[in-house]
Amino acid sequence: MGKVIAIANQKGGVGKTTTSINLSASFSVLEHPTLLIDADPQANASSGLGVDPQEVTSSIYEVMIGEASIRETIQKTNVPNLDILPAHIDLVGAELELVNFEERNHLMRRILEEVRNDYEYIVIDCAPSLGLITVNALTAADSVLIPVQCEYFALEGLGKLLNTIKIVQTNMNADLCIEGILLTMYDNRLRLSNQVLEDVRKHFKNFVFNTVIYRNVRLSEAPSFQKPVLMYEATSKGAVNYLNLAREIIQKQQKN
Amino acid sequence: MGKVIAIANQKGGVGKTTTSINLSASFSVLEHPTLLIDADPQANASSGLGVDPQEVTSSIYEVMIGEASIRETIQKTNVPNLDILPAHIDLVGAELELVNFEERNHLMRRILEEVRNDYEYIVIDCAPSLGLITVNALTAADSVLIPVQCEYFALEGLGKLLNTIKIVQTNMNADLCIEGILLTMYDNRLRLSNQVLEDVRKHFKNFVFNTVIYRNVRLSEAPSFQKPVLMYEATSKGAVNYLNLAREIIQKQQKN
Ligand SMILES: Nc1ncnc2c1ncn2[C@@H]1O[C@H](COP(=O)(O)OP(=O)(O)OP(=O)(O)O)[C@@H](O)[C@H]1O
Ligand SMILES: Nc1ncnc2c1ncn2[C@@H]1O[C@H](COP(=O)(O)OP(=O)(O)OP(=O)(O)O)[C@@H](O)[C@H]1O
Ligand SMILES: [Mg+2]
Ligand SMILES: [Mg+2]
Repeated sequence: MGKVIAIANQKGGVGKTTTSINLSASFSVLEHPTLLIDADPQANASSGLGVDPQEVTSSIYEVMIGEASIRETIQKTNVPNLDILPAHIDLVGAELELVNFEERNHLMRRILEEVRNDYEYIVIDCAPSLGLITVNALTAADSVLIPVQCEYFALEGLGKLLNTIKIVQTNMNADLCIEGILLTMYDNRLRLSNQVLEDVRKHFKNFVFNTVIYRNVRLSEAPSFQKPVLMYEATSKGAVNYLNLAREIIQKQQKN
Repeated sequence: MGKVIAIANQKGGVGKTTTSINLSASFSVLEHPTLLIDADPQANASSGLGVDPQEVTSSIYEVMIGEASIRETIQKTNVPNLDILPAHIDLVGAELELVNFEERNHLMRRILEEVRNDYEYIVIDCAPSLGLITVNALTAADSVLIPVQCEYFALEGLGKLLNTIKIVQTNMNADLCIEGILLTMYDNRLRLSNQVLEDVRKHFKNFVFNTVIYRNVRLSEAPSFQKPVLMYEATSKGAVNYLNLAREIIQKQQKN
């Protein structure tokens, strides 16, 4: 049974897509078959792994409303052991249409039933919002990984996100747990960065991953070559950080 | 008649709020009375200017649905000539409720009629989405300023945003024009940053502001002191950049 991890935070630009792409690629390089689901209409995860938007005939949206089969929509990527269920930029208006569906919060959970046993990890990249598609991802997930940029504004929204997770746990998915809080774009030369790291560790204690993702330009260059950073520059700090994150998650899972 | 400028881009973390706060503060320091509207439920612009979320009894949302008056909701800030219409973190669910209103795209435009003559500039900070509240802001605006981070993913969403602007121009607001594309978090030491700057200038020519906002840690520190960067460190590169941006916009307006 594949473990489903949603990567979510309504604050924009905190590293959700960068984490989704590079964590998935790290799982697959460690020989754990992985599916990356792009649940963000911006379709950054899709393009960052080389999916050609012109060739996407159906996306996660068509699968959720029953107009396409999940197996036909999943594509292979240029990374061994890594498949993707792409998004499409036209998904942007979809959220309003889903509102009218019966069981509208469970649509994603239902479509994943069919493929959960084909993968060991299923990673869902969410949009910067707490709308219906993100609620669907939290309802489908076993756990949620929360990227937090080492910046002041990033701390502000955490309370609201944790509230939303509680609501989902109470009403839709009692088994949802917090995989962890991941500090991203950390720059040890900046006072602000160190302050945020300290505050988050003090406040959220064991929920915070030991692995910290450093600010590293290779992480932001890699998507322009349609590759995860492991395939772009395997010895970069960014590649090492995400590989360590994957190991930390795998080890924690094996312990339990 | 105040000029209404919406700060919009559905890509997250590109500097919408940082631009909203610091451009507004620059207008007000140059003695142009300014109103900042926080149309993002994250309420970052509100907190970045010292609004205490506990004290916000009504926000832009209550005003839009007619439950509060705009004049009672507007607050003074600690910056002379700068007022704010705050957001509230509970606005997050509001978007779905607005769907049922008659004229749901014009609610914000209508509420601004009452105060437009009290200010020379009205700046609207939008959420990272192209949902109903952002469409409201574009319908209420005279122009839209588009912050673009000097990163690869930031280029991807521009096409979709320009499409949405065209739709608003055709259906809701024929006078909406593009104030300009603003390059943000530029780091002249990085190849990627220079590549994005070149690509955007080549592609969007005169739409791109001459002023570029450099990556500058003072910009990300200032909100933790509830001040615009001009009041935090007036000689910093970030403060100078945003003052130049305000002058560039004012000069362009005076020429026309
Ligand atoms: N550790 C890092 N070091 C340097 N750059 C990074 C790092 N993580 C992410 N970035 C860059 O920062 C930008 C924002 O990251 P990303 O797009 O992954 O965030 P996001 O949370 O998915 O954004 P959105 O809210 O729009 O979905 C991207 O351009 C990305 O390349
Ligand atoms: N020029 C800059 N130099 C350094 N840091 C910056 C700069 N501009 C913005 N930042 C920081 O980058 C982060 C993202 O900026 P900001 O929150 O303004 O973006 P946004 O587009 O409003 O995000 P969202 O999509 O969540 O609304 C913030 O922590 C901010 O302090
Ligand atoms: Mg993303
Ligand atoms: Mg913002």
